[in-house]
Amino acid sequence: GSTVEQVPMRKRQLPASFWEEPKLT
Amino acid sequence: VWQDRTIASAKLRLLEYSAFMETQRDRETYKHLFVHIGPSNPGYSDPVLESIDVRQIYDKFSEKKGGLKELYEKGPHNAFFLVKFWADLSSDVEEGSGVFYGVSSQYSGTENVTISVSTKVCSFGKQVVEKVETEYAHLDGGKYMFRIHRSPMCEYMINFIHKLKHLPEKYMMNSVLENFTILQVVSNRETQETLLCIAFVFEVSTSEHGAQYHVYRLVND
Repeated sequence: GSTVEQVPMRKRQLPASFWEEPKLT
Repeated sequence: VWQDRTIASAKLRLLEYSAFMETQRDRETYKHLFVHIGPSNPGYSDPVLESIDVRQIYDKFSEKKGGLKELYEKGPHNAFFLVKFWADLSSDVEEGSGVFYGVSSQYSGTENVTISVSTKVCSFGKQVVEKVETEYAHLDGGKYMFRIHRSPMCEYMINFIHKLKHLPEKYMMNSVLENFTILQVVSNRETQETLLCIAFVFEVSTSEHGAQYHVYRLVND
């Protein structure tokens, strides 16, 4: 089947933390 | 205190979640966790979860009947969460026969009910495979516990992980994972009420400390 072109996640309204991998303390 | 700080609705709380591979070598068991949510015990001083507008991710999950949109509209909204996983694919456990791929999870609830746990894997927002499991409550310390212990991963997922691991660069893995999502819906088997709905999205971990995650509440405001 065909796939629909999706809006990249980077272009969506998401919190900054969505792109920040947590660092263990 | 749990409801705003952990994956918990008014009726059900996720205590633990892990997807792993395991093998026996020299009579020892080696276990590698791809993703893991460990037990937590938050207090009122801990921050509440951040929110994500559920409409931002509708298309990442099946938009057909039983998809995230329909489920969210049915509610209750406090049962909906998004987990962003940074998966650990750095396993040195050899693939092949004798390796067990599994998923374990544990929940605690307020009611003595039978739950149905549906796990849907979506590619480009379309469902490709679904597993449905039934669990019965066990009373433990005044709470009703539900435990899915070492549920075998399906062939689709095992093949997917193999292929992903063999990509030469992390950005390639992330590019594949951009279009890979999992929707887990826990419902009351008798009434079909949604008790917990967790949308999983993924990237590859760059940490030396293994799998990481962030949890968000899904809102619509």
